[in-house]
Amino acid sequence: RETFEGHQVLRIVPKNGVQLSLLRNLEEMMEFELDVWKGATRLSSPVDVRVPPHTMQAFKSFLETNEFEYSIMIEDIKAILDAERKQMEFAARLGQPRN
Amino acid sequence: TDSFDYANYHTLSEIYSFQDMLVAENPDFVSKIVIGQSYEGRPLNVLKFSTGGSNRPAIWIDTGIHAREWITQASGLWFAKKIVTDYGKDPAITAILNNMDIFLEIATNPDGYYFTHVSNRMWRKTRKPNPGYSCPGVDPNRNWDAGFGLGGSSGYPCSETYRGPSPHSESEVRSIVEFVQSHGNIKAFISIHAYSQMLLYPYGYTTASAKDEAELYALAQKAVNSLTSMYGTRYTYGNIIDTIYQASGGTVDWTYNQGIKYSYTYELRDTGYYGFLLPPNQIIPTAQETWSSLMVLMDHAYKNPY
Repeated sequence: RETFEGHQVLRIVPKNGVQLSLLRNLEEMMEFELDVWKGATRLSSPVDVRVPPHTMQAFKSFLETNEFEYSIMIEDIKAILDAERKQMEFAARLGQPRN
Repeated sequence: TDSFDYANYHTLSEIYSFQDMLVAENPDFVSKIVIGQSYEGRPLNVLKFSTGGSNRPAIWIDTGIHAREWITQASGLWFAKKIVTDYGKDPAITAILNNMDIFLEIATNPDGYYFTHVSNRMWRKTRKPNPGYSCPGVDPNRNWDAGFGLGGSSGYPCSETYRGPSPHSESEVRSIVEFVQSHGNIKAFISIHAYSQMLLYPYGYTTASAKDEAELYALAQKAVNSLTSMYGTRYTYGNIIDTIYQASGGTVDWTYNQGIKYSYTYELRDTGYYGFLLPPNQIIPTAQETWSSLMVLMDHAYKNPY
């Protein structure tokens, strides 16, 4: 099972045409191993990208070099996944006798 | 199905059980059609809601073609129950179902959905291996024969938007294609994705306008107004290429080219900051607001035969 330990989702907002066109090519930047959750559409519309821990520093440097504004949308994916899994297990246990 | 927990996410086997229960409870109204098999051999189940007649005009709704978009499968379960509970009570859905059939495919990419539960919650594509590459799977929303291979899809198997080796190469896609063509009387086709709060219509592969653009735009506006009026969720709407980006080989471009005028695709909500990990307490409000707009689309298709 992929646990997504150390993975984060960054939210990036393009503020000019050059940044927008860079973001449109994120998926082709294989070196960062990104998973584009929400792709680039237009200026000021946020882009969400899941970044694995081993490329985090390099990707953040790329963003800073190109003067992107970004924030952390999901700090710790593993924590959310663990909570989601627990909730499903709990709900399944509750539901079993009724079903 | 009354005690089914609609406010939580469910495994594939629970979805399959739910479908069988719904059919068993409503044998004269709901039936299950198996339109094909996934690559890994799972049934591609479609629920048919019908009050009679043969080959009536029909509405198609699918959820979950992208496996990780769990809010869509969860909404599909809620829609199925909603159709059953509202028929005979709500005049609008009753009128629609007295004249049209509804087909609902809840787990459109079952192999991918199963994989999201056991191995990788973030899986999007199908699971068929790609010869010569270690990365399996095809993006089933780039695999349709509508501008296949043009911009906005990838020829690289490890990409999330890999289009596959040829149009309809994925059985999950081909099965729908064959069903739609053999049915021949589907009047509205709605394919549901998540998340960025959009209601979109063709085209995605070309900047050319759909010939029904004006009507599709006005109807999208009406549907979105209905959706937003419920919980204030803000949606954008328009054709795919202008509203999001170029995407070739997409589902509703193909259905529109097949003559299904009311071809729409949704991106459901994440009004917060969760993306594909939308908390389960948002399932029911998401399904409710989406249903409100689906009713606008379905009612229009019913009242505007072509």
